[in-house]
Amino acid sequence: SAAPVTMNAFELISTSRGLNLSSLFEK
Amino acid sequence: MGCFQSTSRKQFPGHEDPIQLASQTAFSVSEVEALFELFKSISSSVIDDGLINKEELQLALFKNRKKENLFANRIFDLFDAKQKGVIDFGDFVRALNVFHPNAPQEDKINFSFKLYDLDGTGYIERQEVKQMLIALLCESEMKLADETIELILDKTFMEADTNQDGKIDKSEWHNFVAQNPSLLRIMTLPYLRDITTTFPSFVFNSEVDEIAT
Repeated sequence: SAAPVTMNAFELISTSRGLNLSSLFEK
Repeated sequence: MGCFQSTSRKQFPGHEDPIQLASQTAFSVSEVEALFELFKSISSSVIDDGLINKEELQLALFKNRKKENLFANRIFDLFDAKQKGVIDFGDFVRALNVFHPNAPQEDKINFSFKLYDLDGTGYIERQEVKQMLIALLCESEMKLADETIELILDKTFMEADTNQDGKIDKSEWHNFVAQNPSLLRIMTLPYLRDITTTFPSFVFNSEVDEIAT
């Protein structure tokens, strides 16, 4: 797929759940 | 408030004075107390020792303690400011403070730079970004051809590495996030503005007089 090439790497990386600290607040 | 004397504090090594922590952060004393409720629940999820270890943070982020994750490890390392292999309550509050909606933008930019500077060299290098991309692809069970990964890296470094020396320094990162503000979205947790209603049970445990807030 050519779609991801339109994004920069950091936009992709920032979608990681490991970086999404809002999960800490989910009970 | 303060009707009930909490007996649990002794189990929390490094538990710092909420008034002191509030004075160092964007949190009020009540909010620090509410964060203590969150801290207690995370730090007792595997070993009830009043400290958060790596497995407990993984569990809180993924609801699955077996899932090793590069990014969760990185978050852990940055929260573990004293490099003790565990996160105490003071570390937890000070690190979460960076994610507060009212925290200075500069702090968010610096934290995100450290997050991506995996080897701590003071630069975000191409091989580090590649390592993170591959970790993301594994995490999301996505497959991309190596050629596509290289194209994404080319595009990223074309835009971010303005002096084209093959690595992104702090000032280049600063400019890059200024042009791409969505990259800092993960650095703000709206929950932190409303923490006392998310974790209201602090009210029953508070040792702090309301007057101190």
